[in-house]
Order: sequence, then C-alpha cells, then structure tokens
Amino acid sequence: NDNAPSKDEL
Amino acid sequence: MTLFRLAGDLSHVLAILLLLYKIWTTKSAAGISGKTQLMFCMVYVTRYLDLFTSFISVYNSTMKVLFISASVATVYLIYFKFKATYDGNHDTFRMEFVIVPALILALIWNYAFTFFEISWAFSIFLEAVAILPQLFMVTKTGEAENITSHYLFALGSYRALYILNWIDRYYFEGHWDPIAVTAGIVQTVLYGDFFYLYFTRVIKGRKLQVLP
Repeated sequence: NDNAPSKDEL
Repeated sequence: MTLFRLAGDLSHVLAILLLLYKIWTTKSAAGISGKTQLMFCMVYVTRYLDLFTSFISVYNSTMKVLFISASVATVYLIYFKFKATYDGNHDTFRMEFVIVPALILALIWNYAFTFFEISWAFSIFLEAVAILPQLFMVTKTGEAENITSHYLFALGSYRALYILNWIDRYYFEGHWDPIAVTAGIVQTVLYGDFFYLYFTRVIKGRKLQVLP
C-alpha cells in the first residue's frame, strides 16, 4: 500500500 | 542513495567479508556465535523476499544476493566445515527469546498485514537483536580475537551510519521509516558497550577483554 515507506534500502 | 547509506553498506560488506576471512584463514569458528549467524541468515531471507519481484537497481539486487549467499556460507563454515572448532558451550543464548518477540511485534507493528510486510518487519526487528548471542559470547569468554572485534566494529557501524542516512533523508526528503529507524537505534545502542571497549582497548593495540 502507498503509505508503506519505499523499500529502496537494504 | 546518501553517502551515509553507501558507507553503511560498505561497512556491512566489510564486516561480512572480515568474518568469512577470519573463519576461512584460521580454519576456525572459535569465538564466533553460530546463533547470531543463523539469525542473520533469517534476517536476509525474510527481508529480501522481493529479490525476484521488485527490481530497484543492480546495486540493490547485487547486495541482496551477496548478503544472502555470504550469510549462508558463514553458517555452513561454522556448523559444517569447521564444526569441530565451533564453541557451542559458550554460544548459549536462547534464540527463541529474540525470535518469538520479533515475530509477535511484527504481527502487531507493520505497514500492512500482508505476508511480505510482516516478514519485512520481522526481519527488521530480528536484525536489531540478532547480535545478542555474539555479544553474550564475548562477555562469556571474556575476550575476543582482534579480527572478531574489527568484524563487530564494522557491523555495528553499518547501522549507525544508516541512522545518519535516515536523518539526512528526513531532512532532505521529508519522510522516514519509523520501523526501520526505531529498530536501527536499538540495534546501534546494543553495540554501545562494545564500542566503548573497542575504542578504549582495541584501538590502542590491546586485546578486547571484558573486564571481569
């Protein structure tokens, strides 16, 4: 869902 | 990608390679907690489930593969190849005491009640406390080999650098990840005592000894 912060980190 | 995050990831890679180097060159897992390494395996597997579903960058995917494969290799070296040198008598921390609470917390605190998000939250919470068996073992044996101390320093620094990264991102991008930040702070604080010993002893060329 959109409120989940982006998982662009390891 | 902030400089802090790159430095953090490189510190993380350094730690993982330092550990593999230590075990492989000394052909011994002495002083290393197999339980911590088992839990790191769980951390990477449960966090990188999106390895094949979401592509962020070559860097991101490469690091995920590296972390998973290196942690599996480390567990293999400890529990199979150099099993005879594994110091099980000093690796007595009860893993269930951290795994179960991490799972319960992940069921309560997550960004969505989906398998992926619960698995991710579990991974974040578990990583925060996965080092406990290793720190416990160092206090139990009363000392750590120099290279093990450097491994722990690099590993502890990685998440500390991530905290600087999160401050940077909040300041410039205006958002932050409450679960990751909370767990990251706990994780870094747990290294507090070790960092003190590292800076007061190992840096000065003395062995890391936990004063009785």
